[in-house]
Amino acid sequence: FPVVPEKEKEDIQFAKKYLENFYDFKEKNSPFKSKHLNHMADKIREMQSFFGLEVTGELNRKTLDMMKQPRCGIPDVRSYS
Amino acid sequence: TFPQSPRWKKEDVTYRILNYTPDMLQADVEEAIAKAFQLWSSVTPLRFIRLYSGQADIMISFAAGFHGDFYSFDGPGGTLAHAYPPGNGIGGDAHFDEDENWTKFTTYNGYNLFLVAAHELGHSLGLGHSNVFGALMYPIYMARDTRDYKLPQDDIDGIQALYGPPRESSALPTKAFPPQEPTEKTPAEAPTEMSPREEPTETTPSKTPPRPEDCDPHLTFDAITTLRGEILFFKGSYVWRKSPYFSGIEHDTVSLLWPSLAAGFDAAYEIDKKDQVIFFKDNQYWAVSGYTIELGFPKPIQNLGFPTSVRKIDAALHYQNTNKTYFFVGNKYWIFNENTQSMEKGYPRKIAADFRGLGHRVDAALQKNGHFYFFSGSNQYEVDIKKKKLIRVMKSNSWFNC
Repeated sequence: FPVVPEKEKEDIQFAKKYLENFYDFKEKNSPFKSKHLNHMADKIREMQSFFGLEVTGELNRKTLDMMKQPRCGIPDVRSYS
Repeated sequence: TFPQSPRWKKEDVTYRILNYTPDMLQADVEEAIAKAFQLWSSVTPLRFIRLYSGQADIMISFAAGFHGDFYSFDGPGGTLAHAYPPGNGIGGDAHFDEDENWTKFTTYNGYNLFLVAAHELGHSLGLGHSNVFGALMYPIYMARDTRDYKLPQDDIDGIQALYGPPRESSALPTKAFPPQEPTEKTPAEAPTEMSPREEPTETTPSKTPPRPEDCDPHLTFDAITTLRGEILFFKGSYVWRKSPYFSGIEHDTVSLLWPSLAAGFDAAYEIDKKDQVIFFKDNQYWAVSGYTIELGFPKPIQNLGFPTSVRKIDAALHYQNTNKTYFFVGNKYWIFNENTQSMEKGYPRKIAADFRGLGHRVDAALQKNGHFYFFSGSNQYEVDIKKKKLIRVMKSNSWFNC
């Protein structure tokens, strides 16, 4: 569904945490901002592919809404340790 | 599965329930967990034996926030539970977030403990997440009716890849190890009274009719509402979505958007100030915000002030200029004042008396840009509500750019 406008920043923070928890996304202190964004986009793509969403790498509304569903705390990717 | 596909190297696996949630009776917690174990024992050679003291393979507990394993829980919603793959120590253990509202039955304001436990025990036995929508090991909670819940095929395939199919003779978990409190009857015993294990059979979904074509001239609708700028048209389990940002019509199903709502709405309207859409089916109504079903629903429509003789409503629309909602039932209509949360006096009135040209039953209604749109069969009537004038008659699917 379309987003209620003023929540963008909060959403990105939430998405980062989600990807850290469940898709082995590690915030890298890379000096290259674009590299960092690419890394996050890769993880978004991985998550979209897992849930059968359209794989865009973008934090669109459907992707964010899927992230906000109540769920199991085990990661979705194999790197669980 | 998990890296290196860990699994229990034995068929008798023990479990112990360390504590309970105050949300449910202890007996209901025990029953939910025993039923969850039964799902897996019925399709593998595994047997699950409950211990009442000491170290069991699978230690089950309820905890909130930080609980000592560096995977803190996060309060209501979000992460509901987690469990560890087979192994020593914490391996196999299942933790449930006590900040959730745990329920025995599937409700709209809680999480079914049996369903979540069955999922987590899948991890305790070595299964990872599945991306098959509807599988038990799908990572997102999906409320569903669990009365005769059957393990989906994807999960059966997964667990049998680790443990193989059940042995004929040991299909049922039968024993409980000592030590055992003499007075308590253990659930592990309980299943011995079960009838012999049925083969899991694929449930064949009841036949849903195919979605009508967008431009079918005879297309009719059950309910129509706006939602954050979009217009949603409902017919049975199908949803047509018209967005102001995209050309073309998106097709969804009710179960995809709101898995726990039954399809076949009677009416729907949006209160955009509250970011809420209200759905009506038979004598109940739900409030949703986006995908989330608001707590405390469904409620009976009598709460809105309908007489008990009204068992369902045909159509509804909300007019935000007056913050009033119009309900249409048969040849009459009511006006509900959202400010006072009560029906306006002097209603019901005859639809034909106030909406000339509309003498028949309304299937669905929509308010858009100050105009009311009444859908009756395959026709649609556009009314200028200020002038109370019928502007034109169109086909119901004229919104689909046919």
